[in-house]
Amino acid sequence: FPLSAEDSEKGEDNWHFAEKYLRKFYGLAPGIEGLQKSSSSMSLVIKEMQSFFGLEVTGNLDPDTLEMMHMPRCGVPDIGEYN
Amino acid sequence: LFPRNLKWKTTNVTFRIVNYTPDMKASEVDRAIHNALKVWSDVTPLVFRKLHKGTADIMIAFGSKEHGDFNPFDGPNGLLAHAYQPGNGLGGDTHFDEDETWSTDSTGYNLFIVAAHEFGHALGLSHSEDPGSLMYPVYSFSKGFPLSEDDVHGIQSLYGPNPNPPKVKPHPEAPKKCDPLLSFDAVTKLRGETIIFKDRFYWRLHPQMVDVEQSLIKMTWPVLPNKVDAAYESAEKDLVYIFNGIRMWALNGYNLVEGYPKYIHKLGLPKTVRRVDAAVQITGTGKTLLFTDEDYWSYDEYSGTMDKGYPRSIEDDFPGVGEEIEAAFYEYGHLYLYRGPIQFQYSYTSKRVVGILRANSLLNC
Repeated sequence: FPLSAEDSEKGEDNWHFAEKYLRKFYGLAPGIEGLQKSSSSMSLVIKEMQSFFGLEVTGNLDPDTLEMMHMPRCGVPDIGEYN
Repeated sequence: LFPRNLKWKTTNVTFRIVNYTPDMKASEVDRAIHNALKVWSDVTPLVFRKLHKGTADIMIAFGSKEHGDFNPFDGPNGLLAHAYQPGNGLGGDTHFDEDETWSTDSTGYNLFIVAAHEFGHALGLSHSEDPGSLMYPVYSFSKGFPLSEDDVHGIQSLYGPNPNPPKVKPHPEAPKKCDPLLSFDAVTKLRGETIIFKDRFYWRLHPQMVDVEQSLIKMTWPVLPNKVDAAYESAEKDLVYIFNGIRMWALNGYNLVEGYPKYIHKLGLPKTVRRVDAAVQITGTGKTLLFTDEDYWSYDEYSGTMDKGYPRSIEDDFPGVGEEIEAAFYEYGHLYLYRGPIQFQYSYTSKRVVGILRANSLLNC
């Protein structure tokens, strides 16, 4: 069945949220992602995050990964050096 | 550790509280900061000195959104705080998001826990992958000394141990799923998944996933105690019952059912029973088996009473599994019973043990 407009909007929100999260904590380069389409770089960064948290490493923005991204947390990046 | 293992060059580190949150009394903030620093000075030779003016190594401030370091906070929830690794200028500085609600207990975000985590960064620790460590990046509330062995190893690799250590006991590292000596505290099904409790942690095993997920119990169910003795699912009621000592909790997903915790004696167990070792519901029968020491009881879920003729001996009725059981669950006509690092597969129809494996075969090890 096609997604309802509401579901589709929710999907977009999740995608934007995940992009912001991955840019902040995993150094995802800005401005190269297509909406709703996982580029290989985004997928790699998602895998890195999933591996850190012991989630199933799929490279996809699955519900468990999104749930972890929404948990309250520290603002220091997991990967990479502070400048 | 951060790249290049950055650390303070001296063991005398200064701090200054630049401003206070209105969520707590100033004295409560002082106490939380003092205790959070003490967590680290207890296990290292570090000595912290408070400054009331001027520039300290660790400048502590509350701020919201963009607060002067081009590293903005995000309003309530999400980011709670951040701290900079040791160094000049911003180095060591620790910022808390003023848009959070800070507290001395678990009603808001506990300032002591968040501050202790951030001071770990300010002293040179990066994030840990161990979900039971203080340096795990996701917040969870717990009582007692917050450091795990992983945190202690990290900080002592930078500064060494405290020559006069006080008596503090760090949490052991998170149990490793493929440790051949691994035993389980409790196992239950939960809406098609298998939940395995061990110490402060649980593993979540999905039938279609090879990898298992390990988390702190408190992170998912803050109302539960840190250790679980026994657990079982009543699939018909969509409830999972959790046992610890003489208390039991009923969970509907993430939520505690109203009216719990209750005493286990409400089930009909005598007052002499002080804990349930293992619990399991036999699917389709409405019967729940409760294992206590060398005996087991049968509880009828439909009538809410204990069946007559119990307790019975585990050794007599489940020949081959020994005298006591630590965890149990039921699946497809088989009762899986756990004692130490061993799993017994007991056929409920043929009334005998049909397989013996290591307990962590359940975790695909």
